[in-house]
Amino acid sequence: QEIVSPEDYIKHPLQNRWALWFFKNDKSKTWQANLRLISKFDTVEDFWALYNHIQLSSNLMSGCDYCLFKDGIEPMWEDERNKRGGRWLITLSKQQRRADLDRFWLETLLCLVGEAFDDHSDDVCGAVVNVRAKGDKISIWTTDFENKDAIVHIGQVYKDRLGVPPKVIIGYQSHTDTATKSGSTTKNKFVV
Amino acid sequence: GTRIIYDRKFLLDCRSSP
Repeated sequence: QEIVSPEDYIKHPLQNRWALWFFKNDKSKTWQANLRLISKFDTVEDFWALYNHIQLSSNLMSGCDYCLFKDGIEPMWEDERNKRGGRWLITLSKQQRRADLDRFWLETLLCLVGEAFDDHSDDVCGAVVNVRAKGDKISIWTTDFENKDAIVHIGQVYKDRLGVPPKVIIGYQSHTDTATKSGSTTKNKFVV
Repeated sequence: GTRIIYDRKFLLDCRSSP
């Protein structure tokens, strides 16, 4: 008789249930109508089942986004958990789509579902990848731009996990500043 | 309470298991 360990049949639960969203830029529709929920998951195995099934970011058409957010948080500034928040923003050069985009996005997903920021993970709302012709962007959204300790910890761990060289600075910007900016750049509230 | 934390190696190892 073969003894089967629970490891072999019980899925590994995640701390949070997550929702993956897809945004496709169709100018004939409203912004909200272009945003679709793909699926939710709350185990490691179901995360991989979903990830293995969908297109890599680098294969998406320009103007598309993936958003991974905690269940109950919508991937928009207006959500109660986002409206006082902000994001750590990684901007990629055009050349980095081939070299880094998919690797950085997967690393971002692993940071979220694995709760890589310890107790500061509670400040995380989600993450977004924007595929754009002028340069792709990846960001981790947190809930309150005044929570400096949490934000700085998240930024340091995230930068390390992505393998961003120490001399390269990444910035955290509040959604309010991003929404009301006048030029093409938003001022950083924090940098690491 | 306790937080369920998985490091990247564990998560990546789970990808290839059936």
